[in-house]
This record gives sequence, structure tokens and C-alpha cells, in this order.
Amino acid sequence: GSKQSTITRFFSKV
Amino acid sequence: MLELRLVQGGLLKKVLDSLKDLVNDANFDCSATGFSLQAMDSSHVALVALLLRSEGFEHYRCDRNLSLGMNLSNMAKMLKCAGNDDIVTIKADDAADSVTFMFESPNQDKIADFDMKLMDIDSEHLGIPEAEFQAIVRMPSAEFARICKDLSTIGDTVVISVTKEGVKFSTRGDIGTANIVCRHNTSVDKPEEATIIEMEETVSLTFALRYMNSFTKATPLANQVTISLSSDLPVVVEYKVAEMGHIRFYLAPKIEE
Repeated sequence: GSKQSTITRFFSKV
Repeated sequence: MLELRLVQGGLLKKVLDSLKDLVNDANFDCSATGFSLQAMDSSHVALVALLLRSEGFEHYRCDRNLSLGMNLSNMAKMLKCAGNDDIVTIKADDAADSVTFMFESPNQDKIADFDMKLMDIDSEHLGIPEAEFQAIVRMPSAEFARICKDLSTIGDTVVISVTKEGVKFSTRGDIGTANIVCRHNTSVDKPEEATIIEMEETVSLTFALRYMNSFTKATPLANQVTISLSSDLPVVVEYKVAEMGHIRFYLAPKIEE
């Protein structure tokens, strides 16, 4: 099955 | 002191309608560049970035950078009280705990002001890297909204695949499966009816339809939507806001475990 990833996995805090 | 006067006040109403179901509270950032917002939904699966450039306002005064924390559903309630053709002015003092929305009817015979309490919001700002996309699809926004709505009656997720054949939207659910293919098509009467597919490489990604459907609330803002895809990156679904800016929705893909 597939799992929902999150935005913070790709973009980091500035 | 902040004072932003927008002749096309209806645009702000549409912007809020497209944000309020996705994000509860957010900071609006005002700087010399413009009026902007970046916020994630509560589960951090989607991110929205709004920019309304200062040049798009009839009058734009922002003495120093200011962050206004607002509850978006309350802001939408206030803006609903403005007429679609009203001129909207947003005003706040530097150390203000409230923001004023002023609505003027086009012929100046009705002037209203609504004061809304501001809130302190701890929000983290994310750096969005410039990306090279494997595929960029431009298509009529109403067509994209229709596809997302139709597919969500059958399944919960959409697989968006771009190949030489075109862009394919697929879903599967308990009752069966559905595939909708849109081909590159520029032989149309009006430019806004075109579907333009630019592909560097084939790409296929899976997304939750619930979020896609939420993004399509921005459909009244623009005739065209731009969908930018790259493997293992969030999709970007962009709507232009007249000539003055954009709303970009980022949605994290579903990833095979």
C-alpha cells in the first residue's frame, strides 16, 4: 500500500 | 501603519473562499513586495502560498514588515459582507490587535468598516526550493475541478500520469476504476480553453483527492490552472490571481511503503 507523506518531508524550516 | 486598497475587492473574497477550508489560522505577511501568506493544513500534507504583489493594489502603504495573524474563516465571514464590486481597504496600525476591512461600493454611496481581532499564531515558514519539473500541465481550471469531483465519487486517490499521450487522471474504488485522459490541445477558440502539456520525462504520482478537491475552490479566480509534477516532490497546483499574483497549493504525494 501507499502512505501519505507530509510537506515537511520535502521542504525544511527557514 | 498598513493601508492596502484593492479596487477589485471581489478578488480577496475569492481568495479567502479558496483558503478557508484548508487552513484555520494563518499569518498574512505585509512587506514592500506585497501581501502574502504561507500556511499548511493541520495534518501538514498540503501547503498554500499566496502572493498579491504591491503593484496590484491601487494604494499600498506598508511602513514596516508586519505579520497579521488571522482566523481565515472569520476573515472570510467579514469579506462575505463586501459586495463583489466593492473596493476593499485593509488597515492596521503597527502594534494593532485588530485589523479593519473597509468596503466602498463602486459609486461611493455605501461605506462599511469591519474590525476583526487579530491573533498570535506560531507558524513555521518553510523554504520552497526552486524545482525543475518533469512535467507541467496547463488546462482549463473548470475541467480540472470537474475531473477531481468526478473521480472522488469513485475513489479516494488520484494517480496523475504524464506521458506522450497526454495527462491521465486515474482512480480506483470499491465499485470500479476510472481513467480520464486529456491531450495536448491548442486548436481552440479561446486561449483559456487550451490544454498545454510540457513534458521533460514521463512522471506518475499519487495524491489524495480530498485535498485536490479543496484546491479547486480557487477555480473562480482563474480560467486556467497549472499543475507541475516531479517524481518524489509535492505537486504544485497554481491559480493566477488576476495580474497581481498567485495562489500555489503544494500537495505531498502518497509514497509506496
